[in-house]
Amino acid sequence: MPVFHTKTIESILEPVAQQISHLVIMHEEGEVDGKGIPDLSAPVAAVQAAVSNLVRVSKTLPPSGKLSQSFSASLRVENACTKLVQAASMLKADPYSVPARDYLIDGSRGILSGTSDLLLTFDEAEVRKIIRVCKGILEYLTVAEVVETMEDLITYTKNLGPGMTKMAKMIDERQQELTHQEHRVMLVNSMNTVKELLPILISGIKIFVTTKTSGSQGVEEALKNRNFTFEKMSAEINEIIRVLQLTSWDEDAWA
Amino acid sequence: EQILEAAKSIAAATSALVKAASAAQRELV
Repeated sequence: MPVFHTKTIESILEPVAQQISHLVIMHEEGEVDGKGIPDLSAPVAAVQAAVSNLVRVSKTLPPSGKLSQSFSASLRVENACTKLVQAASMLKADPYSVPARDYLIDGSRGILSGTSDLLLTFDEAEVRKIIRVCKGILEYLTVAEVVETMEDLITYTKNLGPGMTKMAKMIDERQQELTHQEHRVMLVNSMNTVKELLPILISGIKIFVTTKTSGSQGVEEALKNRNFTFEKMSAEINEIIRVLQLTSWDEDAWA
Repeated sequence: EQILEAAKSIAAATSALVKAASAAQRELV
């Protein structure tokens, strides 16, 4: 089970997470063997500078909406950094200080967790962009119900095509970005179904239009077929929206 | 983008710090 939800987040945080795990192990050994940690003022100052930059960037973000969560995450990173500064100061005085080692680990973990929350907040914003496109398609699909002439059908097809292409591209990029294999497969399967159903829907509308226009029998049947395809497509797009919002944690909780 | 870059910088600096702490401990063994 991947720890980080996306490959971008994983590529940024996985190396730090591994380093911290290593430090924890050494800390445990250090407590037993009495190994010391010399002055860490310089690397802590580098972390401090990076955190100050993050806080500065966070303050430039809009105060409303979910992006404000990034501000609270950056505050947590700032607090964690304070622990690192304290750890460096304590270690300067005593390289064997156990509380300093605890501060070092707590601070590093706090930075990891705060940065992870921050990146997740931004990832959620990206997901919302994709969901907006999906909802636009869902909304436009309902227009199928008012297509009654061939001219309407041409316009409908012309309008639906680009939106569908955009959605397919976004979903494909997103699935490639996910670390959770099951979510990737779910997105790919649902998107493929939607793509397969699109020509069936167009064909269904065409049959309905021609049957109705010519006054032939089978209008009800054509209507049912069109609606069945429309409902199936809507269900798949809703499934895509659901999966887009899943994280590994949600999946575990659901299981 | 700016946040992503800022997060990358923090991750890199923290990684360097933790690495320094781990390496220093190793040297003192």
